[in-house]
Amino acid sequence: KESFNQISPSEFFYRNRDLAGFSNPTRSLYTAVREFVENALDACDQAGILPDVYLSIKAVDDEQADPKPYILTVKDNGPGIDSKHIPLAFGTVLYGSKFGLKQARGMFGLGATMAILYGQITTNKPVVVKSSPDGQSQDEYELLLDIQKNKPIIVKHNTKEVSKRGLSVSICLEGDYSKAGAKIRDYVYQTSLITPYATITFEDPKGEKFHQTKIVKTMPLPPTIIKPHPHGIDVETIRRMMADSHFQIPTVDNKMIEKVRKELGLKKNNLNYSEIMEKASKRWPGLSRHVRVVIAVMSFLKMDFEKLSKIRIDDMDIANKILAYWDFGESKSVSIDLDPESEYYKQLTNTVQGETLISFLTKRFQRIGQATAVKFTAFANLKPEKRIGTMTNQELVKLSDSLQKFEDFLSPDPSCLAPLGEEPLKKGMEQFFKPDFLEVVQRGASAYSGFPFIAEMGIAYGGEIKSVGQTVYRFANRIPLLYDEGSDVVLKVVNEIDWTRYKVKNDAPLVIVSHICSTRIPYKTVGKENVADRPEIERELRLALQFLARKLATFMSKRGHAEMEKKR
Amino acid sequence: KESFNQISPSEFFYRNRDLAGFSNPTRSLYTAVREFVENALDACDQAGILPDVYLSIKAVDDEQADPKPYILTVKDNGPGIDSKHIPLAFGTVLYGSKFGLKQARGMFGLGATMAILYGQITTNKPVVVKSSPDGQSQDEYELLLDIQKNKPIIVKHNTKEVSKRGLSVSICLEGDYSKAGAKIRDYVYQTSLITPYATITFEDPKGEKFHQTKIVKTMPLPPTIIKPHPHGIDVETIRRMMADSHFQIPTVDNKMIEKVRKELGLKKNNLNYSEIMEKASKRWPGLSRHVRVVIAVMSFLKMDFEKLSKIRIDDMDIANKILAYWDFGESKSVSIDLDPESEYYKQLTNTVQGETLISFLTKRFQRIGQATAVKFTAFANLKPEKRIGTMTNQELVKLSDSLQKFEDFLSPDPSCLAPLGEEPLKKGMEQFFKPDFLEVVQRGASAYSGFPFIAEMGIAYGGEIKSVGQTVYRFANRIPLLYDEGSDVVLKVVNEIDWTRYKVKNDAPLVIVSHICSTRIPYKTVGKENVADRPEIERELRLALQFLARKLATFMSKRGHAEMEKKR
Ligand SMILES: Nc1ncnc2c1ncn2[C@@H]1O[C@H](COP(=O)(O)OP(=O)(O)OP(=O)(O)O)[C@@H](O)[C@H]1O
Ligand SMILES: Nc1ncnc2c1ncn2[C@@H]1O[C@H](COP(=O)(O)OP(=O)(O)OP(=O)(O)O)[C@@H](O)[C@H]1O
Ligand SMILES: [Mg+2]
Ligand SMILES: [Mg+2]
Repeated sequence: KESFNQISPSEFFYRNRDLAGFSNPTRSLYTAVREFVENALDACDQAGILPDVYLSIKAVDDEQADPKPYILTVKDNGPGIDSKHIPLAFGTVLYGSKFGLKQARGMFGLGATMAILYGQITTNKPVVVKSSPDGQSQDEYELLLDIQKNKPIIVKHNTKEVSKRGLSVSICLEGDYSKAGAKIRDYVYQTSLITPYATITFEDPKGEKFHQTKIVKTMPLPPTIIKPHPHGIDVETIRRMMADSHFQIPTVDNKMIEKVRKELGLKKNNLNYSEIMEKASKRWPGLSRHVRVVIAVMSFLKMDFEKLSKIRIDDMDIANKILAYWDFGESKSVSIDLDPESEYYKQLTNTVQGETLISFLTKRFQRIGQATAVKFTAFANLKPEKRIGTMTNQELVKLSDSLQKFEDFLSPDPSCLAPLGEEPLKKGMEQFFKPDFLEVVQRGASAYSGFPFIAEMGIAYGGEIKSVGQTVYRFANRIPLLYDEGSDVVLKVVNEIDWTRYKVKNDAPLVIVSHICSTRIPYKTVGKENVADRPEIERELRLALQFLARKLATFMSKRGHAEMEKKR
Repeated sequence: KESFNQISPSEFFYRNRDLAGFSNPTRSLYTAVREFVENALDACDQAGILPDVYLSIKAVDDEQADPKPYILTVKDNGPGIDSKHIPLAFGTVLYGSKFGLKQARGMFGLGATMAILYGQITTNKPVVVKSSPDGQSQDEYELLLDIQKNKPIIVKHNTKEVSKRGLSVSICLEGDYSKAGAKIRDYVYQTSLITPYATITFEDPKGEKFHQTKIVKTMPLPPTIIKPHPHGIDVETIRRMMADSHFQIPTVDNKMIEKVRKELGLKKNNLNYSEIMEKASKRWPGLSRHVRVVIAVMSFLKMDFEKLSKIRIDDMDIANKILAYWDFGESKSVSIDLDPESEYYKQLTNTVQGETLISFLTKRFQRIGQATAVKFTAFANLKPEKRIGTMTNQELVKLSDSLQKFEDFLSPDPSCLAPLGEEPLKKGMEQFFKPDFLEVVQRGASAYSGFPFIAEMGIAYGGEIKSVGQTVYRFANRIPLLYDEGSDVVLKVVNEIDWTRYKVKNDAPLVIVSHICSTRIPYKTVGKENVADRPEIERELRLALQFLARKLATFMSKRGHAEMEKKR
């Protein structure tokens, strides 16, 4: 007979750590560096702080041969993390602050915890986290992971005074710097190219420092969170949006009653029914929605808090104007009529039925105006005034399908995106490649499945470029992608181009840089190394590359002419 | 200020369903078919039942254009699932029966639930599961998923009488058969090639039936679970193995006391101390280990159950022969001496200290004999008689490192693997390709990171093979892999071969079949479409392929000679 088990998500990623990029000491050292550096840059971006990131890798024993234990430390000048969040942020898998619809490097709530996990299972050492959000007081934690339970174990916790804001995280893990070193230096180098406003210092095991100072002094605007676009919608998402905007009658338990008392400022007092109603109507504008609903219910029941705590609301039948409750004292069910003339009647019905479809569309989605909403309801064959709380399952599916298929919604709002920009990209490529020819382009915003994205590309040719043939540098949300290029959409697009048509030989010293930014990058793997070939993304990359290739062709032919001239 | 959230694993895979192969209606329909068919075959394999799997895909509305809702049903004649496990098996992510170290198609505890999730978010319909483990009574469940909480919602549950054993699962999901159809038919076709003892019937949306009857009538032996091999070991795994084989003093709380009472058969009685000890010594051989430890503790404390429930054991200091406990009644800490002459003394010390290192190595790992264990302890610089419960963290890390590096362990035991075998592979390839030349080879067992694996390969040339150039069929644990060949280790090996050296033109009608079976396939993605290029696997595939290529070269040159002869 089969024996069944439930495993926690940390247990899942422990067993299958290859999926997250922790397959061997070489790759793990690289991935751990990435995860911590990307966290530091995300934090600074979000807080509008010019990042200053310090990364050091030190062998525990220099004499030992690779693979061997290393101490990896990443320090930043970012906003740090509040003390109460630190154990969970680093000690729990699927816990983080980047689950909203916003452009960021992180998205899974896994990265840092996986690096710490890998360190722990190879050296048994705890992670040391030091965080100072205000630059005055610093919390220092030593944490171990309970991998089976997905919980942190706090080994130590101190606070002390400091003079610098920021976060530092330090782990001891088994790595292989002799094999990973080149890739790590590439990563630092390329991060600097795509994040020209960041200063990065890397101290390697030999004590050698690689210092990348910022090339530009202005920060891009921090990415902002946006409302969803209708094309990204499935039935589950719609249900949840409706659950937010229209809710069931809240459970009137002791916790709820406490909340009502608190909002009415009646924490200690036990007023009678009419006094409560008077208080409520005075404070009405400031009351939260749940409390308003409870007050409305109380207005029909004509009960004070004491009596309210002795019943349980069972049913609200709007159509028949009946409210049913279970009386614990009497052990029986009671039904009362709801007076539709009561000022509280509307409050109750609106809560159960929710807002109209038109209001739902225009308020909860980005860029849907009144006219478009009306046009859509006609397309979907749904009444504009339909109360969303009263929609059947069938109607929900019809709504979700129609939202996907309707073609007249405006394309997604790209103002939430933070692309690099043509100027900074050009400057960065100029500094890094010192080419004879350099051209960049930023495509207009586009979208896949309702997620806005922008593709930026650059081509550099000749000059100090040493490599032979096309070398492709891929970036996504300002992260350099250095592995698995064989199954990345960018390589697919680059390889489909016949470069000879643009007067470029196949062994030409050519560099192609590609950067995609989006509120959600469609990575193929948890290790975030390659991007899926969504048709919309592929199309944007192709158009960008063809534009740049034509510019290069013009340059090549001019140069060809110039050389012909020289020969004469 | 950042707002932190914890998401459940089902929420994680809902948001990132691309990772599991559910990126669009075409791919999702394919992946859903795979997940259910692979579950059916795993279940039959495990129970030693010749599989008979029925798969049907029916459009809800034939007139509608793709993508549109389909009803996907997979029925098998397997052992079914017991009623109490069904909601969790299908309604919870990371819940399953395949987490042990055994060869199986499934390994994540995700597949079926993901298919059901995708169906639910595109059509809002529940999954219907019918299971009859005994062929007489069948449980039928309708389930929905609570994606945010990772829990099933039981919509319906009936039982009825039936006459056939097996399980059937049916979902309604949005798919695109016009695009996925070819891949699905390939999948069924290739599954039949690699599972020649299975009968598979596929009924497509047009009602057309593809019937693959079994080619061989004997089942391979069911895969067996094995002990771990030392090379697959990290510190976390060692800790857990030790926690099983040597435990701390169990917590003596009310639950524990209940357990002791139960095992002594004293559920109702409140015997005094000496009566309890007498009962215990009578029943000693049948007592579980935890209970024995508690009895031993009680023998030193000289307490009955009543008194025992009023204290908390704080420390067991074996070296100084002291037991310390907190007395709740007196609110003070009490220390008593442990009499080393007592018959229970040995019981306690063995529990705290655990078994010897030699015993741990020979009992808990596969294929470590006494002599190898002694040789290893010398290599690791640890005493053979060291009690594992007394090892420091440093020593644990040293043990784990040494287990990885020691070169004289026997290679892993492959008897737990179930390869296809040269005969069935040859038969299958003969039937499917009807070639002029056919050669297969099964390599001996090898291992990567302590996981045993066997590579089997076959080459077919000419005859009825229509395709031009090398067509590669990849299989892993009897699953056909039809996507992402670009980043699979098999393609890497095939492309590195210079076929002209073996007298094979690049446009030759050549088919290469590769099958890897292991207790753990190192997939690169949760969608199980490509295998990572672990060096040991790459090497085995390369040696197999070179062997087959040489055989083909011999055939080609003989054929070359024969044609030369003809011309004369
Ligand atoms: N250097 C840092 N400064 C401030 N906050 C940080 C820093 N590093 C991590 N965090 C916080 O800890 C959380 C967890 O980090 P973790 O890397 O595990 O997940 P993530 O970055 O959200 O997602 P991903 O797995 O994609 O990296 C982050 O969401 C962030 O809020
Ligand atoms: N047709 C079936 N017959 C018997 N048991 C089944 C069947 N289908 C699923 N199960 C049981 O349900 C469990 C969960 O299945 P699920 O596909 O979600 O995970 P898995 O097969 O264990 O792993 P994976 O995610 O890799 O497929 C399985 O472990 C198995 O015990
Ligand atoms: Mg992160
Ligand atoms: Mg499965």
